[in-house]
Amino acid sequence: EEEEEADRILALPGQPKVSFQQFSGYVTVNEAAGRALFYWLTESFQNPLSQPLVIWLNGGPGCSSVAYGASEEIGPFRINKSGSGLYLNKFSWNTVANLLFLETPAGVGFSYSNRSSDLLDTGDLRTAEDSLQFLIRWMDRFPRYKSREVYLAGESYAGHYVPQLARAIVAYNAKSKHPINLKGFMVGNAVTDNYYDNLGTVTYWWSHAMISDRTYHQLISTCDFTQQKESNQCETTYSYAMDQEFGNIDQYNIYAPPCN
Amino acid sequence: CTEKYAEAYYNRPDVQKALHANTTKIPYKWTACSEELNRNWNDTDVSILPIYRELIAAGLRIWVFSGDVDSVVPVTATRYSLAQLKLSTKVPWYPWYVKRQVGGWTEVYEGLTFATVRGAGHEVPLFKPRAALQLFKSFLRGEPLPKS
Repeated sequence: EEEEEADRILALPGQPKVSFQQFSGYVTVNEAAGRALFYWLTESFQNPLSQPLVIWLNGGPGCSSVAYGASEEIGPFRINKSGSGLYLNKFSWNTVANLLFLETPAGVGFSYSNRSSDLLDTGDLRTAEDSLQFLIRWMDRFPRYKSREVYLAGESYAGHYVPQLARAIVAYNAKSKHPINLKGFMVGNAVTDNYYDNLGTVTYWWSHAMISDRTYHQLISTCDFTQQKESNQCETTYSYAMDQEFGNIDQYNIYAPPCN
Repeated sequence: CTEKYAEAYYNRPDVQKALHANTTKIPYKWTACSEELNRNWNDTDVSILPIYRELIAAGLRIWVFSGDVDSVVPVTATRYSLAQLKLSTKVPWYPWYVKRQVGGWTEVYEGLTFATVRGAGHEVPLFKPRAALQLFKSFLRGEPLPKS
């Protein structure tokens, strides 16, 4: 309980008054390397003791920080323009669930590793292992969540992190006396399959009139979407499409101007 | 540009203190993304579809959604990928509604629910917060999205 109390957030600077509880801090996931992941828990403000626990991951890779999910998507607070304070998000998901934001892997946001080389060789595998270790040890700190319904959610490259963590939990549960009550996961605009994602992406660009027929046919004929690394000719065509044909748009929201 | 607000807020010492963050004085600023990790990403699955097959077989509830004005991982990319799972349909394609507006379209397959979110970009809850909350509530209840 001491560890939990030490993580209790009394109030964040510039935060409006709220009725739900918040906790944040570090969980060590690898003693040898000195790797620790940072979390922020915003409990539900209705029935926090019975609502499910939802662990939210963002993508990148390298962008699963509290800048996205927590601060501009599903979290209870939005940050104002000057960064001087917070205001409430009317459609926060902590109306119906306890939200656990995880900065993963080490090197993202406040999560860190004392072994600096970790930032140069982390990938899907270590991220799933460390996130599982985090969850197991976090539940020791918050035992009231040990048998709670757990869901994973995320977007973008978390289309990798979320299913990979779900698979790691299922494998852990098969051997554990204290299985994690994982019920499911939900992912959005999720990186799923190299070949079909890439094929679908250039098809979307063409069907939404973002690129010319000529560029579309060049992409289809010069790119081998099964490869991680495309040929120079393919890369050149991609660059032409984005630089010359897309125009001044926000690729993440195609009918809006980019953030300067 | 909301990312910039986060960079301002989370680098404030008083905010880090309140969050019990940065207790080891990390030798770099807090940033929304780690360029170093991104550039040196070591291993990545070429496809996650085999994991989907495993987890569908394990009986997990799986929902996949897509904001339809994102061009980075667009709705056609997700549809081409999910089509490879060759799942049978439980509830055929229909428009779902939120506050008497079409929130998007959806289809319920055996083992997976797919839904688009009309007018939402890559970060769906940022662009369509009301629709995203409805999506989340239906997911948690394990119920198909509202037909009206």
